[in-house]
Amino acid sequence: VVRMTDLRKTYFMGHGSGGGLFGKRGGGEVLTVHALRGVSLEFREGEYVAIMGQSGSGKSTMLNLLGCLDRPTSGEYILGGYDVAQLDDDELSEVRSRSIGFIFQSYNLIQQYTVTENIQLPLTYQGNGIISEEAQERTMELARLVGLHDRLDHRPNQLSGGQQQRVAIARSLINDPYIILADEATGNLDSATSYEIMSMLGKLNDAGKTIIMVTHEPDIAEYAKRIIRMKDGVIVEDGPSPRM
Amino acid sequence: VVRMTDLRKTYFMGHGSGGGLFGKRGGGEVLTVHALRGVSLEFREGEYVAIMGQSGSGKSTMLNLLGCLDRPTSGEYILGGYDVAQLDDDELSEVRSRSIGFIFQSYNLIQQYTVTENIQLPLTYQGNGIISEEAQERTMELARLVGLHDRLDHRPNQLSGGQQQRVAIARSLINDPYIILADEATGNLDSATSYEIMSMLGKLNDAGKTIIMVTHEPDIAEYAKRIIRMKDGVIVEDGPSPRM
Ligand SMILES: Nc1ncnc2c1ncn2[C@@H]1O[C@H](COP(=O)(O)OP(=O)(O)OP(=O)(O)O)[C@@H](O)[C@H]1O
Ligand SMILES: Nc1ncnc2c1ncn2[C@@H]1O[C@H](COP(=O)(O)OP(=O)(O)OP(=O)(O)O)[C@@H](O)[C@H]1O
Ligand SMILES: [Mg+2]
Ligand SMILES: [Mg+2]
Repeated sequence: VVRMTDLRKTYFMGHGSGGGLFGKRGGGEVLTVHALRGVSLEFREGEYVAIMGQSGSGKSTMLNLLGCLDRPTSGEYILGGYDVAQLDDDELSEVRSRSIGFIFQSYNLIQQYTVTENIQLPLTYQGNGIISEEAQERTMELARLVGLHDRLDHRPNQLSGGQQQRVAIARSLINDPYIILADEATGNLDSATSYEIMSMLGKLNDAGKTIIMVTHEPDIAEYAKRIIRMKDGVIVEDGPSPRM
Repeated sequence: VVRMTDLRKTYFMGHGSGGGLFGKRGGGEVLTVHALRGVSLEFREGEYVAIMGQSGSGKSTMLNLLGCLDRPTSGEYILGGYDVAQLDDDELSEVRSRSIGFIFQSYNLIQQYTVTENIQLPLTYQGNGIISEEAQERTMELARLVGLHDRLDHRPNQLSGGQQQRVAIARSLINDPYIILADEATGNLDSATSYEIMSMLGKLNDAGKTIIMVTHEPDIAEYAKRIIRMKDGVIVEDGPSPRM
């Protein structure tokens, strides 16, 4: 369902983005960052993959490319048969909202919206902005699943870190996506709550959803069936998880 | 050095903060949140304490009170001999910037500032805004310690999640504080990088600094000498760490 061929992502940082300090301090300044240096991967439908690797190794960059939130500098990315490079921004946005649920490393919640409104945000990108009865029920069900049924009217700054993370998790599932991309989805959760979230993801995978999650924790990675390790923008390991 | 007596924190959420939804959906709406329900604790100089507990149990709330970033609803908090309730906002801010280094759960970096400028931010709250030669060297040393010497001119949106977390860690140490309050300081770091950070904190504790850290990870908690567990706004456990 996903095929990446020699994917690269380079950030070009000109003097402008470095500010006045660039002039003063020569040498040691990095003006281009090769975040992804040629990644080739295939994921089949229904896979459950964990991506691990050092901080800064390119995991989020790769996940953003997978989720069509960013375009590669070079290389090919085929998603569900579409060559992503051939799609314009609107088509990309369409594919994304229909098939992919994304849990961001920094949540990306809207500060002015309540928990309910944040969970429903992906629905507003489709259709006419009216939230159906069924969508309302689905929202309540997801809020309950992540343990936030008693925080529905709170806004993000009225929630704990782990509660904000759980809003991001619920939001990623509202469109019933085929593919779930999770970037450190349990980083701010205690073990009991993490277990509940991993258990929920496990059921979604059993039901046929493809799950690709970035995690630093070996205990969380073991829920996956396949573990990929990254280092300095490339894949250095790719094999079955210990539980297989 | 720290004494909290029957500390409570209650958030009052009126109809205003709930928006129009409050009117429609009765029952089940929480209009007051008792985040801290009577906490009494003492920390001596040089202690190394880990605070654990479920998401939403009140850990960050307690840490914010400890760090004088918020005032309790009731109860007493004595810090270094001062009754915090008797200090006005300016005096509180003074005590805070001189004695406490805070690593926030959501980093609180300034998006427009570079890594260097973010690390130096606490210095600008004291003195005349001129960064001394010594402070510049200290900044470079801290950046190197957390592995960001090659990211000095990046801004937060040009950094990975774990790199942003490391900026927050470096910033907390720039004023050489007596007390370090860390809220999930390694949540976005891989094990190798976490180990380096914990090793650095261990040295600081050996040098006499008091460290109070919130963490969800038992492996990280074991670096501490004392472990406190919270549940629903109260302390349910308080004892020596397994390594003692
Ligand atoms: N401004 C606020 N208004 C209303 N409720 C709040 C506010 N801030 C926090 N809360 C509530 O207070 C409770 C405790 O929050 P706190 O941030 O201390 O939890 P925590 O233990 O740090 O959780 P986590 O492990 O998820 O970070 C939570 O249930 C949260 O919803
Ligand atoms: N907009 C940008 N401009 C310049 N460099 C960037 C930008 N975004 C990311 N980087 C760099 O690209 C590299 C990879 O970043 P990425 O966010 O993919 O890392 P990561 O593996 O997710 O790390 P972490 O585990 O800390 O979240 C990092 O070294 C980072 O500094
Ligand atoms: Mg990342
Ligand atoms: Mg917290």
